[in-house]
Amino acid sequence: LAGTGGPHGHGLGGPSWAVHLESLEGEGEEETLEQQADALARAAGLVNAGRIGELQGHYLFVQPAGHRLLLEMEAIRQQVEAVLAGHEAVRWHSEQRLLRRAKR
Amino acid sequence: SVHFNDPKYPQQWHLNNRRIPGRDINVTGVWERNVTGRGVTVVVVDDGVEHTIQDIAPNYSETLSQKKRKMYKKHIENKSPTYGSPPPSSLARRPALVRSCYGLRCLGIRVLDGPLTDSMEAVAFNKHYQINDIYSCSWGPDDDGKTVDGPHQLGKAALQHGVIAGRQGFGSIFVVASGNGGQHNDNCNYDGYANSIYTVTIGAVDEEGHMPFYAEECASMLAVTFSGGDKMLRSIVTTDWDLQKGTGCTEGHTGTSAAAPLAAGMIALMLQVRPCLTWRDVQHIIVFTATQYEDHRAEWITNEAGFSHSHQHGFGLLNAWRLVNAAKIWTSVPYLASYVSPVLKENKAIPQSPRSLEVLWNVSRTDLEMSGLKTLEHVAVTVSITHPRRGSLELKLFCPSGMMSLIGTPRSMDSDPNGFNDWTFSTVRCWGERARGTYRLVVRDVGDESFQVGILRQWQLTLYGSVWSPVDIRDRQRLLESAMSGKYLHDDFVLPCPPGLKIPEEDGYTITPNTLKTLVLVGCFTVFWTIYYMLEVYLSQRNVASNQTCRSGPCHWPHRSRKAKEEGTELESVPLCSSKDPDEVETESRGPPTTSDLLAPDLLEQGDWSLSQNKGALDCPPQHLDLLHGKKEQIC
Repeated sequence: LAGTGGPHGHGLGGPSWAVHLESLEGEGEEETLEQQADALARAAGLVNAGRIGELQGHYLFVQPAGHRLLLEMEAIRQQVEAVLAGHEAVRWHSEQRLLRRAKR
Repeated sequence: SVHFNDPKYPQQWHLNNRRIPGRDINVTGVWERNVTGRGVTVVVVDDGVEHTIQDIAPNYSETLSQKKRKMYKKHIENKSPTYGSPPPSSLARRPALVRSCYGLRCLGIRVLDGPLTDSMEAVAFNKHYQINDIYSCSWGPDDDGKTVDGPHQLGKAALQHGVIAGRQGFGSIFVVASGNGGQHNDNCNYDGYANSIYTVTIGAVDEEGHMPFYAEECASMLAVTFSGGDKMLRSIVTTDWDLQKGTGCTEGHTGTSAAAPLAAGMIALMLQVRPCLTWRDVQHIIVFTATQYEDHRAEWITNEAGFSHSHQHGFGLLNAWRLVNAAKIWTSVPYLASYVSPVLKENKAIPQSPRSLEVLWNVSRTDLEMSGLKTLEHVAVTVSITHPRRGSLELKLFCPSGMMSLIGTPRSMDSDPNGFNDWTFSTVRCWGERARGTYRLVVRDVGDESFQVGILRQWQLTLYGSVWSPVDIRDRQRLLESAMSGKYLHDDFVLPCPPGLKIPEEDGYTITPNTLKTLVLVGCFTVFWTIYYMLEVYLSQRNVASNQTCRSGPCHWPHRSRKAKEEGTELESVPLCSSKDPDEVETESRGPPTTSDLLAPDLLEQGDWSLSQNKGALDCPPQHLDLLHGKKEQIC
């Protein structure tokens, strides 16, 4: 599932956030939402990696890779969280964490 | 009467058990009637597909995989497991699937070979959901007897979206393995994939029909099918991916990971005979046809609707013959109706065993009027409990009929101090029973603490079912039993199917910046070249018009086809003739050229277009043909 939002899958390497957007113009067209997502990702200092599968209005924002200190990362996280939490179109957002899944 | 060239077929007891008759999936009868999963696609969501293995190759969907290859290039390129790395167990699961249903198409989505996030799960669950009919997932949260986890927000949304929009609106079928945590007293109700209403949860039994040591119990398990047991019992014959024995096969595969794809294969058989079965139809047919059998350890209980359920075996053994015969005559169940109680704030202490805390909620006729819910399918309870040692808690749910479900079992290894925070347990044991009445949640603390430490903060009841009445359910049970002789299992009997919805699918392939740059460069070059060519043509025509030699003497334009003119397909051409020059005198004296002279090899190699364009040239003296061969000669 390269390119689908894993922390290393998209090639950008940094932390990522799943964001559920609702169109500010009522029933939003996909394109409008996409533009909205692009703008929001830029505002948060992230890159919009695109829609999450078939889930309309859900986008993955990723932090471009780069060597950063832990403190820097924490500051970035706080900034991102603040931007996403304060935006009126964001219905829900969550930083993507690694899940423990085992074969049976 | 069906014969296979697979030398391992006689050892595949789960398909055709000659040693203990009846202890198999009863599939040969449907194979004989040409029901082999044809036209159905099962995708194994796991760690990839070793599609070159002989067992899989004929069933592997190459077309779709080519499409996937673009999207998952990085992973696909690396898809063959590295020898020496832990064996990817799913490689063994696929042949189990293919062997039970050898007409189907199989595919793989690789999620387990690296880091996995909620968003990746969400993508996987809906990947090509108009093509993939069944998703077989033999994985989940750790079966260590202390994990409580399941799909997160996006995974849940994807499962829900899959059953609503997948498979042209009939709903994707998600088959999940109940878990291998039996030796840790794990329970599949602590696995959110297994207790989701959107999944078909499948457990394993050994050849004798007993729950193997690794298998987990739970109230949300729908059914069981065969896998390996202890060392004395036979396991599942399947592909040995690392070829260490040189045969490419193993007889030693076991675990619920082998059972779930067998179930996926049986569901594929159902979908072949009736493609418009919805995700709920599939669950219903399993409930209606799974067979209870003699196993005194299983503690079977028959509910008010007449369905027998055991925490160990669900509604019983999956039986391919019964499933397919039922599917053949199945008409869709009514819409899914649900009821959600208010969040019930309790803040009550949980007493030590043998005492218990009992909380009630009555669902009245008025409560159900809005949805029309009459009989139950899944019943879910979402609880928030604080407790310093979560594994000491035991939760039981009683439906109005009195049917008890052990939804939360004590787990000695689970010492998590955070209790449960909005964790949803579920049960299928009240399937078909009336929804109206009083539900009882009974919680007790079986830990060693000498004082009360747990508090039930709140709980919420969610009922899922339909407008079917108990009578409707009995009628359907009778109808199905009448079909079990196989009298409808022929091509002439076909119930009409609704067409399904046309749901567009997002193509996950996006153009990379580098590809985009290349395209822009190629585009610019093309535009530049077009302008240059047009200018050249324009200027050369101007030269023709103003050429003195043409004006002073006859200038023969090539003959143009009248038909081409009419059709507007006439091609731009330049008269290939010139005024006489000193060399020309000699050339003309040679007489008209022959066809073989004119049709030089270069021209012959070209298509009709070139020949028609050069017809005009045939009227011209040979030196103009030299021009066609690249010689620089003066022309008009």
